[in-house]
Amino acid sequence: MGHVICIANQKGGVGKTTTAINLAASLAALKKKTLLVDCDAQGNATTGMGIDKSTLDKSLYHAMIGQATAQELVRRTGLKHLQVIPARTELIGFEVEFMDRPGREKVLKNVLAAIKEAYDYVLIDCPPSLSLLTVNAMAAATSLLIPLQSEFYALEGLGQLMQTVKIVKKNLNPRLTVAGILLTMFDKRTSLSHQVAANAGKHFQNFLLETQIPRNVRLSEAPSFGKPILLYAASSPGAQSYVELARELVRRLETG
Amino acid sequence: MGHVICIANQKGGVGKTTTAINLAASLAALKKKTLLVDCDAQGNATTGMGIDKSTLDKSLYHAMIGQATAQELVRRTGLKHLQVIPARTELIGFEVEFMDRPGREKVLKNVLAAIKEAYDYVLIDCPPSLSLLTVNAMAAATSLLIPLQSEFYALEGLGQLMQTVKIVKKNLNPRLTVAGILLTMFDKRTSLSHQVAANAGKHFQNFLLETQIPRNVRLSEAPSFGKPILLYAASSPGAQSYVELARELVRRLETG
Ligand SMILES: Nc1ncnc2c1ncn2[C@@H]1O[C@H](COP(=O)(O)OP(=O)(O)OP(=O)(O)O)[C@@H](O)[C@H]1O
Ligand SMILES: Nc1ncnc2c1ncn2[C@@H]1O[C@H](COP(=O)(O)OP(=O)(O)OP(=O)(O)O)[C@@H](O)[C@H]1O
Ligand SMILES: [Mg+2]
Ligand SMILES: [Mg+2]
Repeated sequence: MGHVICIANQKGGVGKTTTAINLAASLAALKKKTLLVDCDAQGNATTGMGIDKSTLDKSLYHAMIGQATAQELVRRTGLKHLQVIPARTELIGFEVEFMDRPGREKVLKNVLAAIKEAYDYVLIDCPPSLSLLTVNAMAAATSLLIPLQSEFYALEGLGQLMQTVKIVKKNLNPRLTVAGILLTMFDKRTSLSHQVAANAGKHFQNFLLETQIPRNVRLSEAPSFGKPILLYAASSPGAQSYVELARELVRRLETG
Repeated sequence: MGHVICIANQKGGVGKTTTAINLAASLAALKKKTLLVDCDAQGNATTGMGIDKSTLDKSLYHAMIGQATAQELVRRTGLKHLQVIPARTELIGFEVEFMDRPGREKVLKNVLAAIKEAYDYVLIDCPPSLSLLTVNAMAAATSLLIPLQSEFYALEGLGQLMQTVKIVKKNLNPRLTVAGILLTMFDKRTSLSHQVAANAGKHFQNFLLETQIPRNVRLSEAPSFGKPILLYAASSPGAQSYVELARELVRRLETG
């Protein structure tokens, strides 16, 4: 119960949102009660799940500043066991308004404390930076999932990310563990993908997950229909790989 | 003389760094004296140009906090008319240290004022956020180039980015213009790319550049050799498209 997985990497465009949405949907398909929390002011996870931001009264920002409870924000989706807390551009305001406040790193943890026990899994999608919002997500999490795009620049930031995890673990959240590093947009046809996989294996052997997410155009088409890939192209390689990922994480996290 | 182009988009992984490096190299190949400024703490433009960060005494951070001049930081490259100011992780410190300082948005503008006249073009690579560093780059620039990945999520943030440009133009830099929106990773075979192009054309018609950058694996391989694509695979579609982009921008910016 109550596994909170933070999905983070400060490198942009590596597949954080795509992983957050599709892992959440796959866990729900495995009948795990799942909550997806969009913690990125871009609000891509919100849109990708088909939520129209202009119709919302409130979003995660309002819970972060104490003007709403998490429960009020929860929205249902097309999957029985999947619910979402949406985000909008105003979330950027939290970083500015709380920058000098004591306890600013634990606001999200406190927001989620009231509802997380109602779920088997809570997934948090992060922005492409190691800013206050990402630190909040790491402080609220029980484990960290790191999407790693199978490209050259993606490896460069990994050392810094692991450094930040150590600092969060020491000062804010001693129980934070790394659930794993997930290779995304893996293209078997290019030697670059294989090189990145080999490199990641060399430096971060114990963390590399078995599941690899292939580059699959269905994954980038699904959000334009506001659906996770399971509800858009269930038999595609993209959909299958995220179901496989969900099974692997359940195995790792539930049998420990 | 002294065209300063800021390359920005808060959406991650859309091709900012790839555009900064390869547009800079293409302008240099057209015999324009060009300076590439890495303004992202990830330092991908620095690594992509083959600079070993561990050998540097100083980086852009030191000029931003007044411990070095821009001139001291300039490094030569494999192209006669291309020089680079590198960045490293410590650049993140600037955002924290200057967050309350008056004039914090114009620090980069002042750093570059001393050297920009020595170049025909100065290109600034930005991080995936609308934070103080990106605002500094916009305040220092004469024009803004917006890479737009040919994917669904990429369109979502464009409105907010244009909003930020308006605010910067009004409060910090009245001469800032939008040089254009550049479609990147365009894949002719997918309907998604064509849909994004059509959508961008509908909402931002006047800004869309004629040049489109195709998805081309050579572009993602080149940085692992520390070279712009012109020095790695000059006859590839990726290299050709950036030379075409350089010509289009010279035409637009120099004949006004
Ligand atoms: N395996 C995949 N195959 C094909 N396209 C993918 C795949 N994973 C993600 N994409 C596409 O690549 C782009 C980047 O992915 P995504 O937005 O999920 O990354 P991100 O890390 O969340 O980005 P940001 O740093 O901006 O938050 C999106 O357009 C997405 O649809
Ligand atoms: N036209 C292209 N064809 C193929 N790959 C590309 C192309 N443009 C960029 N890439 C690759 O896509 C990835 C993202 O590009 P890049 O790092 O330049 O984006 P960015 O916007 O600078 O990312 P960030 O938001 O992290 O700064 C990189 O691995 C890059 O090599
Ligand atoms: Mg995202
Ligand atoms: Mg970049």
